[in-house]
Amino acid sequence: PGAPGPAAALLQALGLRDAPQGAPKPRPVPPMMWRLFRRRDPQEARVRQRQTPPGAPLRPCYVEELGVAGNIVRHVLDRGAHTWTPEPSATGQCPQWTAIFDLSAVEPAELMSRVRLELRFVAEERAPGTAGGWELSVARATQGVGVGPVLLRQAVVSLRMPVRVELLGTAYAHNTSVPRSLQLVLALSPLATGTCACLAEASLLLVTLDPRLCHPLARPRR
Amino acid sequence: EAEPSVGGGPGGSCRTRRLYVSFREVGWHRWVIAPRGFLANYCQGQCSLPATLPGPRGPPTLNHAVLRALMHSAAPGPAGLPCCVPARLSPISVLFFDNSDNVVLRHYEDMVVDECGCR
Repeated sequence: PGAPGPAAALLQALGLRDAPQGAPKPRPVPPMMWRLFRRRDPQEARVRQRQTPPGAPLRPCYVEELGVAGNIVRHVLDRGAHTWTPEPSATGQCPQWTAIFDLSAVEPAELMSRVRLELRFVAEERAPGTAGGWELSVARATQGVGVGPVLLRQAVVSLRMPVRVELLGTAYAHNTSVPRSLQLVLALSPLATGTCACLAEASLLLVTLDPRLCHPLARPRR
Repeated sequence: EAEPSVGGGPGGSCRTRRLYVSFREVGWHRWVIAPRGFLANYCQGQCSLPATLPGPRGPPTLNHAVLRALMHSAAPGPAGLPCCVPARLSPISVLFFDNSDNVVLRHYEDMVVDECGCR
């Protein structure tokens, strides 16, 4: 049940349907989210202003670091099951992964302005025969058949750094509402014969704009 | 934590008073990652003359408030004095876990009172 009385009113004013129940599963906060928070937090900004010359004031409803409009940034972890054994299948193909992102917390009024898929692989030693890198393919998971048409292919030079894939404009059109769930089928193929990779983590960085929480820029004082 | 008013009542002229909101106090400290709290502040004080006419660095003066204060000083009546309310506010950002264990950063406008004014 929702929080009673004034707490419910305050949560609603903050655009939250209800307070999270119980203590969340402990998990590290991604460095990117810390960076975004520190960049926007006025108290941190005051400390920064003492250390650096004043720059242009931060625009409301805009995420400078990512260069997109937005006032809500979410880091969503994948809920799919990974294939830990990177053995090729009988046909010699590397295994596919189905990544499942629960986006039910996103309100219908929120508009997507950035959808970035981030994949971290178990750092592989340079296996013989994997020179030339890899090719990542991303498809939508569908009921029944399982795999829809490939949405995009991206060359991957190394697996030592996280692989980032922009999905807005390919998997989703701009300014469309956010689906309640996003299911993607991922495949990473070595461009030359070689071993398959292990996916360690898949996550989604989702930036949305809730226009109801945006005020028009106040006119500068005459 | 709030700055106590002088003499227990809304003492002194209209100005910003310190109010610190602690997320622990409201029981949200388990799911709010940062900040631990923030200075929200509040407005309190008399809006009689000359407080209704703040100095050059204060918020813009509303003619209506001046008229009302003038009327009250000439003949106190039911209209009473103007009210001491927030005149300039600033935003905060909150980093928290939501019900789906996502890490969420939300930006909220008008959360901190920077200046008070008579209205």
